[in-house]
Amino acid sequence: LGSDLTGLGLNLNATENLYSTFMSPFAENPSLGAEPQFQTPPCYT
Amino acid sequence: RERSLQLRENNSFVQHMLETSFQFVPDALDSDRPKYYVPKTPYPVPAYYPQVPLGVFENPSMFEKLDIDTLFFIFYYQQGTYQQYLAARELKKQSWRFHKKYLTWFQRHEEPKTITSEFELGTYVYFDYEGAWCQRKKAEFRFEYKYLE
Amino acid sequence: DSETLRLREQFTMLFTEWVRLYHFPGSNDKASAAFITQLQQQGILKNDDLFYLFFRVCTEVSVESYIKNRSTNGSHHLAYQGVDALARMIVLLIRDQEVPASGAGSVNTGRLALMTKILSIIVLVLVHSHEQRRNHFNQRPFFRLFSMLLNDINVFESQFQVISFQILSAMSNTFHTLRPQFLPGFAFSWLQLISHRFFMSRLLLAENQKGWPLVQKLLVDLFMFIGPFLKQNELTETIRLLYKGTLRVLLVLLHDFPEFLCGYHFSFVDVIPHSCIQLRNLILSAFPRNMRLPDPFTPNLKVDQLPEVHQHPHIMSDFTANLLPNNFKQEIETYLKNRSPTSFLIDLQSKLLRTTPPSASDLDSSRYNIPVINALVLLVGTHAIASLAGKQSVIVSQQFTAGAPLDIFQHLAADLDTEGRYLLFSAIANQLRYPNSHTHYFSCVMLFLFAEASEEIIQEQITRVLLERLIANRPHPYGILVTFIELLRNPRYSFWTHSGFIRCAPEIERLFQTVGKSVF
Repeated sequence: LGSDLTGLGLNLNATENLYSTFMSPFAENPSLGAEPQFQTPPCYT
Repeated sequence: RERSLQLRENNSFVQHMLETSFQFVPDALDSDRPKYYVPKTPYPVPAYYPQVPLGVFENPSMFEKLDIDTLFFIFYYQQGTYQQYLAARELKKQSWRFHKKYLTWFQRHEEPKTITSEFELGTYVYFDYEGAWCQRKKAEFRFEYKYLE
Repeated sequence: DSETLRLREQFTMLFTEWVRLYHFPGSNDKASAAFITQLQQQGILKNDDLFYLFFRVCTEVSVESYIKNRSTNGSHHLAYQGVDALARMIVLLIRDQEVPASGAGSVNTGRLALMTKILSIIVLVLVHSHEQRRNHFNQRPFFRLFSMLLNDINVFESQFQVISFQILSAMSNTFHTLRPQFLPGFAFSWLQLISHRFFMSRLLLAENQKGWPLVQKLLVDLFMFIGPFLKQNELTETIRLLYKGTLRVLLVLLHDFPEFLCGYHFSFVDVIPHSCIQLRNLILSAFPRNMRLPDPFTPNLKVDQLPEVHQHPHIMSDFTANLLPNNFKQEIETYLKNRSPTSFLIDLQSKLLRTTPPSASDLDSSRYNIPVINALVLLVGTHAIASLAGKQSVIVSQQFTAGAPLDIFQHLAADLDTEGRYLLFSAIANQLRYPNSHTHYFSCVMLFLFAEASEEIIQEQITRVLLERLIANRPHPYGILVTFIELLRNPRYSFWTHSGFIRCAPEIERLFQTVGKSVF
């Protein structure tokens, strides 16, 4: 019966396009890495 | 039969190599160089706060006009840049020599007393970039050529 | 020989110098350009042998440095220093390409020739490594090299303006050469590269859709490779990940480029095993973004009155190609035109069979030639639709009920065996998509065959073909939904009287009750 495609990590309801942040077809979060990953030091919270 | 054998052999090759591909599947780090932050909407700063060195600093002849302190400043505070390279070149032109061990610049204060194929011995002026950021004189100093940059 | 060895050493040193310069902090374009000019002045690029050897050395050195670095758990960034530098060198060389000394051709011609030559060398090194290292083959440095090439072409796009499409086209040909059927050890990298955000989307967004055939070819390569694996009941973890990757790529296409999937639906469905229902549904569910689909469950929905049912979908696939052997297409068109000779119908069934037995690496193990059946159905349908042009309602039109096209469908529905009939109805169901003239016509055909069926098995199989496409996880093609709802609702088909197959098992009966409830 196939699988629930909404669970593949893509925002299928997005109004903007998906391809510009599509980094890897194999990552559970396919757009990981499209933007730099920033960690804010705790002292800034 | 030969064809089916060939196909079966090919299939096992395909399966085998596909497993290899799976073993080395690229991840996010493999696809791009580490991201440097590129501001999407950089805050407009006045022109007198340039974000990159002015073009004039690309011109080697500019460095002939800079005084010695500025050359040292560029050398030590703009490391790894083209400007550092140009400052070093100008310092060399002005008879300064970089000592790889002490990581600073020396200039002959007078003709060396001794000169061999390995070293020269004499009085030198050197730049104290770690202490008082000034020039100092040092007598009886042995400059070994193996430390000449 | 010794000369080659000497050159290799020289080129290795030259490349190492470039890597150092490229990664020098704050290194700028001026310094890079100076090095590239020096490279050009040394004549390496002018002499073919030197050219090939130089880039082969560069590629090998950067790959080996990656392998060595990673084996000592060096950081990714360090490991890829050589590869990244090589990518940048290639792009700068292309950017700073001089006008050919001979003056022949333009700078851009020279650039493309340079790019094509370099890509062929990279392919050479990759294939060599794939064959030599076998299960130690590491695809990553090659993946990184292509990825950074795409990256840097994107960075310098403004300077490649005119030829950036040709450059991507050259890369597309390279990826076609590196397709998983030939290089299974590169399969995962390949899928990631063909779906790269600076590659697939660039081709699909190029003007006049001139990049679409290139992407279509690569997707067909993908389906041709993964299809035989999907046929198996149990998927290995490897295939499952590859399949998930394929689904994600299709979802991006469905979301961002539905018109592309619409245009080439036929080519894609042709290379997807017929047991992969969700994968096929994904493609058949695509509809143009400017289209609004009425809710298929709307009571009294009159699909035949939607304006779209008179619009022909844009079929970009060359779908008659499979009918050309043995003049089959010609025969079909003759029969459609003259409704004779009757021997055509008699021989038709045999022309749908395979000529060679299926093998494990085939997409399907049927004794029928499924692409021929698919092509026959679409060819007959397009002729019928052309003859029905302008008719207000298809289903009551004389031409529909007593035309040659329906002759063919009715004959096959009655004479084919179970497997053949299933494939025929499946081929018709492949045309039930978003509201358009094809969907409407084939929906009418399906319902007509059900209504006029001489045996209940025909009705059962039609029901099964429609139902199996609806009980799979979403998405569901719109045409399947409206056809099935019409079949259940319209008393003309007296669907609920066929207890022979709607009550053949308790779970089937329950299923129909559930479906009936949602429909009514």
